[in-house]
Amino acid sequence: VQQKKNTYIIHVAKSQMPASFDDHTRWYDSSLKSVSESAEMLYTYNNAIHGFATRLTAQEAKSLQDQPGILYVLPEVKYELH
Amino acid sequence: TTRTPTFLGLEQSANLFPESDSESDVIVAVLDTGVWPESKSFDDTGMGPVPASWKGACETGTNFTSNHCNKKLIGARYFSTGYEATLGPIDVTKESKSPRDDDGHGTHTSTTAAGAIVGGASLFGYASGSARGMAHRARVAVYKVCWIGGCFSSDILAAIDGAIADNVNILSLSLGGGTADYYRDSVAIGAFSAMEKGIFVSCSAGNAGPSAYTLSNLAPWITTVGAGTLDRDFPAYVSLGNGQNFSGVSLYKGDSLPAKLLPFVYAGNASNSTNGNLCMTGTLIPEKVKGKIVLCDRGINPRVQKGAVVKGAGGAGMVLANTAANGEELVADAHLLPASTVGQKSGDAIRDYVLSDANPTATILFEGTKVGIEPSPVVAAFSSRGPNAITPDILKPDLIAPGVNIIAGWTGAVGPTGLAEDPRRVEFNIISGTSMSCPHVSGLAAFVKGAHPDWSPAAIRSALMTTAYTAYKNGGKKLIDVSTGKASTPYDHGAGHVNPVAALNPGLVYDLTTEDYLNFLCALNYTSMQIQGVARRNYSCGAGKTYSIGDFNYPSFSVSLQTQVIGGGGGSSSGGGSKSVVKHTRTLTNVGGGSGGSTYKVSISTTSPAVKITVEPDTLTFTKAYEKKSYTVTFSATSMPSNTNEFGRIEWSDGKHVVGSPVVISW
Repeated sequence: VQQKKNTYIIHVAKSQMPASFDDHTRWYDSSLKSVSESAEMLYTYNNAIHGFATRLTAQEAKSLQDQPGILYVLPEVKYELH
Repeated sequence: TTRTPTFLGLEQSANLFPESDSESDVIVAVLDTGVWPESKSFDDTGMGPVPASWKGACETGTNFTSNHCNKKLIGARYFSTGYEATLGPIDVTKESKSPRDDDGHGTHTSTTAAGAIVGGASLFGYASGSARGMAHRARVAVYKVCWIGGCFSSDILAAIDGAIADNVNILSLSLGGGTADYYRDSVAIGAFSAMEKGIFVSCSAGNAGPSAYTLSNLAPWITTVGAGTLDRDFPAYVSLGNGQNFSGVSLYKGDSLPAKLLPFVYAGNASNSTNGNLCMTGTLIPEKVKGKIVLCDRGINPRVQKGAVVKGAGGAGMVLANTAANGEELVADAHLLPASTVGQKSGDAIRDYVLSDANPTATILFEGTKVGIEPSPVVAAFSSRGPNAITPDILKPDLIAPGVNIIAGWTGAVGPTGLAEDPRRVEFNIISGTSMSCPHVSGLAAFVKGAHPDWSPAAIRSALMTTAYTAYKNGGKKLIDVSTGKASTPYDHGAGHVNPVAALNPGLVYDLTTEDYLNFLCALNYTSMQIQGVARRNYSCGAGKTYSIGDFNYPSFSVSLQTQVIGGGGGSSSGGGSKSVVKHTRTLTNVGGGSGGSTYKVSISTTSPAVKITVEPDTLTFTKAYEKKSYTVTFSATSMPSNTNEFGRIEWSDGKHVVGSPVVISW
């Protein structure tokens, strides 16, 4: 169960990007790789939010939440047509 | 749609703005199940070049190429990465991995919002006429985010992200998912970014009515749309062996029933299942229903599926009876067999007959399309209702629009019932839901934006809300809620039913800027992290500054006296024993046009003498365009039991315009 991956949307405080990065996508990737070697970016968001979507285990999601500049790690939600 | 242009007075607007072509500069983005580009509603004959502002694309994929776009359907994209990450690769034998709509819902909503004019439209001859979207000259961009397995938030957010980059003007989302707080709701967060870019965002309120607290899409930067009926019906009478007749509705077209009464059976008595009355798959005993008309109760499984179940078991016809959840609301369906849907009262009487008569018989008589039905509109029973479960101080829904028995474009991939066993293919279909009312408002927002390109999303919403009507034009009685048969309240209809021609010239608007929304978040006591989650920026709420939701410049008033007495929320209050006093402020902007001045006077109404509403000043004089004037409303009331609601209305008028706001006071 602990290894089961779910999709999360990660909200990032872009203003907190370390000076060592010149591109926010590299920073996002670095943050992600720090908690999961295998996780891949599903989407990188630039306009609707600052952040990205990825697949993580619950433990990885918890670890990512503690990384600098990470605002929220929100689980995927399924919406329905009305 | 073939009736709403007349019902909403849009034909009249053609005379008001005969030369206006600025609507063709407006791009309406629809996030849904994709698009059937062969629909005549996307014919681009006569349309000028695509707006230079457009940065979007027409993506290729299963059965879809860039050639499927044109000057009407200017964009088509699909977002499935999140969906596939969760559910595995899309099976292209079951759904198109492309913008193509295999469902019909997305084609229906996009053509409702901004479909071109198509003559001779109908569903099997029902609702015949010239079909058109609300903004028939606007451009359409579709973003497919919903698949067989649902609509995933990572895909929805990616579509909003793309739509913003593509430079759309209107976002239409006929979907929802629970009631998470704004900083945890992807649609709310994405909509905030869109709003900042001047994009008007309208969303469906949900179909969980008539229970209270059932609304979706509650953020105040979203326009939340409930559903009402048109003045059109599709009568199909149920005639019983005892001589009684009951009116129902149907969109059935096909072989008629024999010209005689047929044996009639209650599904609950033709099944071994405890819920056999619902006509769910596999529950009917064929020997007991063959050649008979079957009475099924509404609920649990789709209405059209019940018809398919009866047909599959050998039934000759079906009477579908509403239960208390639906009351007298009659939603018509293109059933696969002769069928009629009847209201709860009729259903109860028919059930009494079929259960008590030794040899019950019945037949169904189909009458086609009738218009001019009164009263109309009535609030649909299914339309989700307030109060607002997240921020009770903001009244939702914002308004209602047509959402019952709406005809619009349809996919060629499935029949009008959407059932796999339905072999029919139609160009137009008639369906119901707040999914259908939302794109009406999206298109009407495009219509208003075409006339006023510089108006903010909040100004457009204000125009739509303050000109909405809450009483019938003939006779002046209050709008009816079909679930109760009584007058509806602002919790049901918000500011009222949309009145687009009046919205073109509202006189005054309640405008809102991004900073106003940020201050609203401060008033909610959001942390800086929560604000950053919604608004993508560091925003410091002033330590010594008082933020008040009561002073948030929304076009409606929702006053929670209990909250105010305790000390939370906004405005000022004084407990004073048994009497509460709350003050709210608003600012109106003059958009009346012309160089002359205008003086507006206020009028106030309430449903209870226990509530006193005063406005200071009671007269506002504007001398130039875009001039702003503020006023303060004082609500005072004696103590009432908890959960009591009273309603009212504040109207400003200069004799030419009426700028109305609903009022809700709750304890």
